[in-house]
Amino acid sequence: YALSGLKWHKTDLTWSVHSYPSASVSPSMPDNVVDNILTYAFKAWSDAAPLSFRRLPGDSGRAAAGGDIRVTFARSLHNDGYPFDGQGGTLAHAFFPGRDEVAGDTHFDDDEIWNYGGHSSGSIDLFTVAVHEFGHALGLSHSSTDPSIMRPYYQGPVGDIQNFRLALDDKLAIQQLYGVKDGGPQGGVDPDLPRLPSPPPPRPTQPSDPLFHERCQGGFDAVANIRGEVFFFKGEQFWRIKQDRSLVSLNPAQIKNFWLGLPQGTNKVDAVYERKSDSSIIFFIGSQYWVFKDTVAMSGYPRPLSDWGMRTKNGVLVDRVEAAFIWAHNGKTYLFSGGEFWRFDESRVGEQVTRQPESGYPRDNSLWEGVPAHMDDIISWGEGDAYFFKDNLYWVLQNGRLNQAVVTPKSIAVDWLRCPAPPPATSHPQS
Amino acid sequence: AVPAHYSTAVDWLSRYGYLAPPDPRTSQLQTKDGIEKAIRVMQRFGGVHETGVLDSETLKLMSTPRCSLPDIVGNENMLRRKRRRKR
Repeated sequence: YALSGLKWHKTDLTWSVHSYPSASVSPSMPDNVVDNILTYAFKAWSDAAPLSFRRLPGDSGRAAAGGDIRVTFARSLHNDGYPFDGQGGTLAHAFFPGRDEVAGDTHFDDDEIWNYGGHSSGSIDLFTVAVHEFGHALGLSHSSTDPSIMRPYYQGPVGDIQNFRLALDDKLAIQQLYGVKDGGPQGGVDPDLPRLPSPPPPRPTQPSDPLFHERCQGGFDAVANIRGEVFFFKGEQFWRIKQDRSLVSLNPAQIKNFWLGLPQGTNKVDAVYERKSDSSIIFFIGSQYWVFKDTVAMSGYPRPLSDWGMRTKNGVLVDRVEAAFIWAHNGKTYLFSGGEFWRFDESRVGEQVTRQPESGYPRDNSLWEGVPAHMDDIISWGEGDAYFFKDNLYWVLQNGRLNQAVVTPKSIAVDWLRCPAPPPATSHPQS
Repeated sequence: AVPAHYSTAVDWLSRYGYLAPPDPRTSQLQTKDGIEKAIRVMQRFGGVHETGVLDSETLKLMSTPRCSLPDIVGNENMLRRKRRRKR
């Protein structure tokens, strides 16, 4: 084991909870269950050393109660210099004991799907992480010993919460700091502690929550890379993914409340892209298009799609755009419709509203080998790669390439929208 | 060209205390030897094969969810803490 060199110079410690897991992310963790799990996590340490932990009731439910160890569920930047990073990655941290205001404070990443007592894939066992973090809050550093709850990596649920006992390494560490406990309950179930309800059933891969359903079902009307963030439009709503690929919220935003100037009742956006020459954002809906400056449509819009001068090979004016993007490889704008695409040079377009496709277009979508001919939308992303989205899958064509040896589709839901991976297909022995 | 996972791994090793963070005044660069040593310590601490290279087992461990606190609180960190206390 390893000690931080810091400890509390008292053995009666107090704790409080300042925020709880978001119900939308961790639906199986009501506040009282969290309180009980944290109580048992403290008990793991007080069973091994002469420590006592008393919970301070928060005034008016969750108001700012003090105490030595203050527990918070926070996401991303939370003003302590140790930002969280969305689901996975870092799960939690705690400050060592001391006289600083933050000493003992314990923060859990609210973007994790917290759970208890089970083995639901993709979720994190709160009890396991809480015992580890409270070890830090009491003065222990990371241990390389196996088994030890103070190993830095998440090891999965530790088992029966109510009968959990520390490993020898952890017991010796805490006893080095606070001495050996004589008498009193040594593990086992304390009759005074509240009972935990049965663990929730494993998280279903297709929950009945309609928002989950929508987000994880794919079939987006449009996808756009706008100023480094990716927007997934579907119906009257959109989801927004930041540059670090974290989701701004699991809940969708209303298009009408963010993009001001689209017609009332807009329930389907065909394609969206950001024009690089002036950073305006172009929306295509049916046979019209809008140009936005930031989040507000510019005056004079909508305009007819015929401004773009797109005609099919048969000479028919195009009345709908299915996908639009700027290919980072050459900076040109590409619009797709009906299995054909047109290329535009918008480097000097500015406010001009009439334009013509480059000569030689339209061309067949089949030139983009290995991707669906009728895609939902396309973006340039990362190192200039082209991402093609269709239903709940996406394909990546590496920078500048039209024909790549292998283009493997991946899951939009899992990779972009924080949905659980579907269970692997089980193969049944053939009789 | 340095592979993307290499710079990510160096960042990871610095964050969790295996590599001294670069000094902004001297723009200290990490040596190949120093990085290999750091990888070895990380592998030993994490209980995987000690190879000194970013093999798949090591990269997998680096991508395992974990606590934000560093594994090694070395001299650099201790010194910084002392300096802060003195100030």
